[in-house]
Amino acid sequence: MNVFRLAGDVSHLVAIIILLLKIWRSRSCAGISGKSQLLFALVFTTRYLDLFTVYISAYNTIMKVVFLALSYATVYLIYMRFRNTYDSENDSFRVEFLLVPVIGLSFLEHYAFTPMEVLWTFSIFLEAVAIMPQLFMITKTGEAESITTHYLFFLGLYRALYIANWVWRYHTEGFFDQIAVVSGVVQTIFYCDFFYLYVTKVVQGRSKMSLP
Amino acid sequence: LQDTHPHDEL
Repeated sequence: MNVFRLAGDVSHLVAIIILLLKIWRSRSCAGISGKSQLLFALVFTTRYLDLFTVYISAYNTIMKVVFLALSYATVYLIYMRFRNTYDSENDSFRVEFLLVPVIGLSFLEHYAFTPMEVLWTFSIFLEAVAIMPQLFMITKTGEAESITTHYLFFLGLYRALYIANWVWRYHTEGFFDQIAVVSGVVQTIFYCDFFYLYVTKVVQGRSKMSLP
Repeated sequence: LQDTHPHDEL
């Protein structure tokens, strides 16, 4: 554990809590892609199957359970509790275009051809692209509420901090997880354009982010 | 089941 990794995990947690609180307080999931949230729930489910097989640390176990619970709570709020506010019209990204290549890739590239390892690899690849329905939705409607952009900011910050964590781990313990690092870098690149818009529009005091 | 890769990151 290093400071980048811890800060990254905290950013991830903050992002998820921001989104959950936004939906709960406003009693609405307008502007939120339910598809992205379903994909994230699938990411956590397929990655954290090792909760039942290996014990790493109390921190690891607790965080996994919290991420799983919060992601399912988010999906519940969007598709059940506040489903009448869900903007399915604009959440029109074709998820099969992500799932099919990701499933294919995880069968091609993995550390071991076991169900657990293939599912872990699937979760890593899927996480890299799971935000695309949300970014697509913002592009389609041309705007995002500032609270939604704060969510995306913390999610992107988490990814950037994980890269710092990998650089640190490579130099201090020789750790290098090729699958995680390559897809992590790809994932972070998706946020770069958004980061630029966030800093130039939202931070400078506009309530909504409108695309140019 | 220790043959699986130990993934210690979240």
